[in-house]
Amino acid sequence: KKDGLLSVYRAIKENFSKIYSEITNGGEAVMYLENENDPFEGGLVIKARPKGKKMIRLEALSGGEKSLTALTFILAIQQYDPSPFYLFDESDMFLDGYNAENMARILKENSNKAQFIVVSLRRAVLKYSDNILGVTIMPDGISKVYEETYTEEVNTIGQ
Amino acid sequence: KKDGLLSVYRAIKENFSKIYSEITNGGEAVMYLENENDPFEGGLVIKARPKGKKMIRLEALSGGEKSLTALTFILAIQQYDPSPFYLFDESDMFLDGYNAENMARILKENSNKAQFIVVSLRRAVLKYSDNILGVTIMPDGISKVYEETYTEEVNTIGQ
Amino acid sequence: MYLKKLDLENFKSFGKKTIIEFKKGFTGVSGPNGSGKSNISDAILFVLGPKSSKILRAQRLTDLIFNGGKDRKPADYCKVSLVFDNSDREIPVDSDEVTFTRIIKKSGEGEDYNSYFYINDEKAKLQDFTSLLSRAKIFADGYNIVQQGDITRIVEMSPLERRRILEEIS
Amino acid sequence: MYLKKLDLENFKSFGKKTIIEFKKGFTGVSGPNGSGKSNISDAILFVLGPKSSKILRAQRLTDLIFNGGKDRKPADYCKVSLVFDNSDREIPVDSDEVTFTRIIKKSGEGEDYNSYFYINDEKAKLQDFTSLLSRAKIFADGYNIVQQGDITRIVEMSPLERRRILEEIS
Ligand SMILES: Nc1ncnc2c1ncn2[C@@H]1O[C@H](COP(=O)(O)OP(=O)(O)OP(=O)(O)O)[C@@H](O)[C@H]1O
Ligand SMILES: Nc1ncnc2c1ncn2[C@@H]1O[C@H](COP(=O)(O)OP(=O)(O)OP(=O)(O)O)[C@@H](O)[C@H]1O
Ligand SMILES: [Mg+2]
Ligand SMILES: [Mg+2]
Repeated sequence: KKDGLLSVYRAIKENFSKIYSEITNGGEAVMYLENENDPFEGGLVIKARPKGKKMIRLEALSGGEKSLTALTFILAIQQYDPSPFYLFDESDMFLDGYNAENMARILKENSNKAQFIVVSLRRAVLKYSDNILGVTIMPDGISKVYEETYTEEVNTIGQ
Repeated sequence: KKDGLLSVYRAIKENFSKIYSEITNGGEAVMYLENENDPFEGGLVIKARPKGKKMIRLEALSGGEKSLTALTFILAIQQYDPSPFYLFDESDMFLDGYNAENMARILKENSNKAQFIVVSLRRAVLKYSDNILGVTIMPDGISKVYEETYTEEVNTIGQ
Repeated sequence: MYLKKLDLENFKSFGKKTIIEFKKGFTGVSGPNGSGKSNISDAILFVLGPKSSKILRAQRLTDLIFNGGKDRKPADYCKVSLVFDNSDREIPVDSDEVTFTRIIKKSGEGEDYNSYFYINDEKAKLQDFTSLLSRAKIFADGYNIVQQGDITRIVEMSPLERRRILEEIS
Repeated sequence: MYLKKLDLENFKSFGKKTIIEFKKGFTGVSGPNGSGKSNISDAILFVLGPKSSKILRAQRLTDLIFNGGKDRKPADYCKVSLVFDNSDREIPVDSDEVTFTRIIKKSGEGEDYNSYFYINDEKAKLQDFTSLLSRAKIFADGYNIVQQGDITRIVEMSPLERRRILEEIS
């Protein structure tokens, strides 16, 4: 049971640091067990060093930096046990344009090996789509889905 | 003690419904104690009916609808005990362009009676500012603040 | 293997029969607040069979049935089908397409309901769904569907809660 | 009454002495992730004296001292001043401007520190701050400063927790 946890931990730990450095274009992040000898005593700490700063705990980072780090944690778990399809529902919250685009770029790169459905209101993310589905709600409260051409509809929503 | 809670409750309840209908241009929201006779038995329920839909509990609303309703709750509390200055740090999360602008419009209206400092990455919100402060971090990790003219800098960040 | 089609009937705000076709690669989904984007994600999770209806923002499964919207009467059933392309046989079923259908039907008054499952139109149990889909690495409670708010939940976790995530995976 | 100036010295990412002037009305603040926008909000809260340093994203108050950034050595103190226009005398002090200053200074090695408070450059206690500011309706733990994540916290609350908010207000 302890060995099971440690092997999952070591694999995800490595994915996590790699993905973070990629998604932040040179930042650095680590995750570690407070007690590696007795993992069930103590928790899992996450620290990150966005480019140009000092390594600090997740809790002290900015809103956007925290989000990007948490997203990286999720991507590291996904990489440990890959699935044929992924759905991300507005995972770009708190990210500024630059970081939202970094996230979208990583998902786009992975979309040659798996199917990605990405819900987003932002142009910075939607521009990486191969195709876009627009969803609206009609005055009677019933949803309607239609295929969107990138240039027209999205530009008004994707702020 | 019970009377104190009930009088706060009645005042904020009224503010809440008024503000919601204003911020959603015609939606409807209510908050009520599960047990009005014995308020300390039971919690405070919030329900909302965005335009064109049925009244449902907060928990069942969409991400943006929940945010807008929670923001309205905060505004109702502020209105109960007004302050000379307010700071909103990225309260437009999860809101689409239309709702972010509705929020900004309400804050702008209230800014003739109190000072508002509003942190936002979105053009839909920043365009209501009387003036904008830009914040950047230099390569050495030190923050720098400067006055921004609306048209140039903000348009690149405010997506 | 990929998700080819999502067929919705009376599921939450999808009060009309709606067929959504998905392609391989990167599909974007956009629209205003409250338009139905997360409901699409809930529909997929609904068929995969999550442990609790709470992750579908429903207190009970009957809340998932279209409530009539502005002027109509509520429906009395909802039906969702997931159609997967299975040319690579990642799902251990001998057909190029595998359809998983789940139906919730109100029974009598009140909040009672019956639950029905079908695989390629043959009656099945939820356990059949989960055993077939897990072979294709699709889980209702896995990490491949990242819901609105999941990222904030991870940010707000304590180090102990984060460690428990690793335990659940192992 | 309004906040006229915020004067920061070695507070979090403000490693240089920075004076920020505010006007009446609606001031927007923008910039990239991690640039320092929420640190400005933390600086204001720091002076108002919140119950816990956790709402400033600091495990202890010394975490608020500029850590040196990329290549410098950490500072050994941080100082923040809030300058309020008091022409309307909402703060019961007889001057057109009232300045509240808070300093955290490391003492010796380790995480020990000394805390100093000044009102218009005269030594004071935190209680003096809170009693004067509360007369002007400014509270460290009030609802006039809505932090990043507060809205999500309200959304995630149970009905019982929401009722407790009303109790705290009464
Ligand atoms: N049983 C139901 N019948 C009809 N409508 C429903 C039902 N359940 C939920 N809805 C409606 O669905 C809407 C929520 O849709 P959804 O969460 O998919 O929005 P969204 O597009 O994800 O929006 P956001 O961008 O704000 O996250 C709510 O406004 C709600 O009124
Ligand atoms: N003691 C300190 N010394 C130096 N830098 C610090 C210190 N404490 C925090 N920081 C830095 O301040 C940055 C966070 O700033 P802040 O939270 O104000 O960003 P923000 O502009 O609000 O960003 P976001 O849009 O992501 O919310 C972090 O990157 C962190 O490295
Ligand atoms: Mg949604
Ligand atoms: Mg911030």
